[in-house]
Amino acid sequence: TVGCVVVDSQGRCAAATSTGGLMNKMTGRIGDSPLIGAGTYACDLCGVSCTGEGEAIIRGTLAREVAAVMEYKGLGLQDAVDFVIKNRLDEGKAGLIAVSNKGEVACGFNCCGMFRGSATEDGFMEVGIWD
Amino acid sequence: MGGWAIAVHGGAGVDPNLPLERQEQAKQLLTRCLNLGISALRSDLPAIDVVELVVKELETDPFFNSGRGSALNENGRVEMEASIMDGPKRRCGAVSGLSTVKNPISLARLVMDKSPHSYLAFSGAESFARQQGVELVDNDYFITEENVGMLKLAKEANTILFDYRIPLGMETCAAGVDSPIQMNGLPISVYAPE
Repeated sequence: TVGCVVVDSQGRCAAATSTGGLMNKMTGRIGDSPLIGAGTYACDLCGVSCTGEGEAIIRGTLAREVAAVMEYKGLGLQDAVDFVIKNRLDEGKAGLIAVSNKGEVACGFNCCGMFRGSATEDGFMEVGIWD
Repeated sequence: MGGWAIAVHGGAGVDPNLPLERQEQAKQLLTRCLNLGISALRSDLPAIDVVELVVKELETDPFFNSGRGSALNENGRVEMEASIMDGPKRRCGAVSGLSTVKNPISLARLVMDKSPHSYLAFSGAESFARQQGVELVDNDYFITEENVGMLKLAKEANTILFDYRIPLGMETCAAGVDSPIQMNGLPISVYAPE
C-alpha cells in the first residue's frame, strides 16, 4: 500500500491511498484502502492515510478516528495519531501518516517499521523505515 | 495557519532483516516522491492535486504494493483499489477491483469529480474508466516476477500475506523461525516490507 497526505499553503488538507491488497487474497476481497473513513480520510482539520492489516483498520475506522479525537477530544495531531494507534487497532498491525491544517505532519505505527517520508515548508525533511 | 506539509508512505511492517540495498532503494523512491510533492506545493498546486500526483508516481514504480508491483490475488491476477479525499467539503472518491486501470488513484479522483457517487467497484469501475478515457493496460503490466514467486510461497504456506513481501532469498518460511517477533501467528521473517 502507498499513500500521501498534504496540507497546502492555504491550509487545505487532502489524503490519498492506493494498494494491490493482500498476496493470495480471495477474489473480490476489499481492504481498508478504498474505504473512506478507514484507510483514507480528510476534512478541514487533517488528512490521514493508513496501511497494514486492512481488517483491523476497517474495524477501527482508523483514518476518521484521528480526525474525530482531534475534533472531540481536542488532541493535537501527533497525540491523536498516538492515541488511535494505541487504542483503536485491537492488536492489529498497522501504521498511518497524517497532516493537520496547522502545517503539522505526524506518523504512527505499531509494527516493525514503516516506509515513510515527510517534509514541511520550514525546511524539515525526513525519510525513514524503522522507529 | 502554518505552512504546507506533506507525508508519504510505502506500507507498514518491515522485516528487520531487510537487506540494506532494499532499504536504500525504498528511501530513494520515497525521497523522489517527496520532492515531487514539495515542488508541486511550491508551485501552489492545491493539496488534492498534489496527493494524486504523488500517489500516481508511487503506483508507477514497482517497488511498493500498488499499481505496478501490486500483490496478486488467489488466481494470480492484480485487483487494485484506491481512494482520495479533499478536506474542504469532505469530497471523496474510491475504486476497487481494478485490473486494467494504469493509475487507480486517478480513477478515484474522477469518481469524486465526474460521477454523482463516492465509490465504484469491479466491472462498474472498469466501465467508468473506459467512459472517462483513462489509460488502460493489460493486467500483465502490473505483475512482477518477484510477486509471482511470492504468490507461490504464500500458496505453499497456505496463507494470505498482508501488505508485505517475503524477502528475496528466503524461499522457505522456516528460514525465519528463530525470530521472536510474530505476526498473524507466523514469524516476522515470513514477511517482508511492501
